[in-house]
Amino acid sequence: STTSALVEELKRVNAENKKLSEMLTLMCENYNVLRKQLM
Amino acid sequence: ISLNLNTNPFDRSFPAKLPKEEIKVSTSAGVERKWLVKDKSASELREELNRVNSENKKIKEMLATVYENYYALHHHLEKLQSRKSPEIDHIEQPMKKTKQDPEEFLGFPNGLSSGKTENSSSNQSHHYQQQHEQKNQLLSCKRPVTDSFNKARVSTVYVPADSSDTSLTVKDGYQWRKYGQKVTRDNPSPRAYFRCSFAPSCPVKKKVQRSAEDPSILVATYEGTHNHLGPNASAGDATSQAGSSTVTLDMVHGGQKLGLETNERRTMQEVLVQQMASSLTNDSNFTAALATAITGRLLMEQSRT
Repeated sequence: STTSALVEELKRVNAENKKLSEMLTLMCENYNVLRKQLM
Repeated sequence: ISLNLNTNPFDRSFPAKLPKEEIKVSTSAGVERKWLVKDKSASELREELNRVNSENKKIKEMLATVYENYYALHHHLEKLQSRKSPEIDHIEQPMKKTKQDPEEFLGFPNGLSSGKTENSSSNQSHHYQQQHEQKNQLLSCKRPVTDSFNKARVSTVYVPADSSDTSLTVKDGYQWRKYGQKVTRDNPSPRAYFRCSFAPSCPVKKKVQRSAEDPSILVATYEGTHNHLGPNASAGDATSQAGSSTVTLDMVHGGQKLGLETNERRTMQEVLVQQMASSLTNDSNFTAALATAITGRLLMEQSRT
C-alpha cells in the first residue's frame, strides 16, 4: 500500500507539474507581449 | 508456482510502473530478493517523489515571480494608458510647433491683444475693466479660451511693470533665452519671444508684451511645462513682486512637477523592464524550466496532430 500510495502521489505531482509548466509558459508569453507593448 | 503474497495490490493495478524483475520473481529463492527489490523500488519512488516535489515547488515559485512581474508590468501599462494623453501630448506638441510663425504661437486670451473683438467699444471697456481688476490683484493667472487641449498647457500671467522699463522681462524663477521680437498690430509695444534656457530639451516658450490697453501691465504667456528643475525663486522676486512672483512660481512649479513625474515614471518603467528581463534571462533554472515547458508543449501539439 505504501508503494501504491507513493505511485499515486507521484502521478498527482507529475500532473500538477505539467499543468504548472503550461501555466508558466502561458504567463511568459503574456509577459513578453506586455513587455513589447511597453518597449 | 507464484510466491507472490499479494501484499501489494498495486502490483496488479499498475504493473507497468513496477520493475519487470519483480513481476518475474517466482522461485522460493527469490522471495528475499523480491522484498529487497520492493524496498528498493519504494525508496526509488520516494526519491522520485522528492525530486518531483522540489521541481513542483520551484515551478510554483517561478510562476509566482512571473505573476508578480506580469501584474506589476500590467499595472504600469494601465497607469501609463490612463495618464498618457495629456502629459505626453503636453511635451511633444510644442516641439512640433517650433517652426510655426511666432504670431501663431499663442493667442492672447480674452481680447487682451489686438483681436477683432476689441473693435467693439463695449468689449474694450469690459476688457479694460477686467485688466484693472487683475492689476489690483497684482497678478492673475488665466487660461485662454481656445480649446480643451490648449487649456491644459497654456497659461497667461499679468505682471505690473514700470512703464519706463522696456526690457519686457518677467521674473518667474527660470532662465530664458530671447529668440525674437515682433511689432504687432494695434499695440505700440513689441512682443518678445523667449525659450527656456534648457531648450531644446525643455519645450517651454514664453512671450511677453505690454498690454495694449494698460501699458503698465506686462502680459506673459507660457506654453508647455518645464521638464527639469529650475533655479530657486530669487529674493528679488519675493521682495519687489511678492504677490505676482508667488503665484507665478506656483504655476511654474506645478508644470515642473508634472514634467518630473513623467520623467520618473519613464525611468521607472525602463528600469523595471530591464530588471525583469535580466532576472528572467539570467536565471538558468528559469530558462531551463521554460525550455522544458515549451518543448513539452510543442511535443503535445505534435502528438495531437
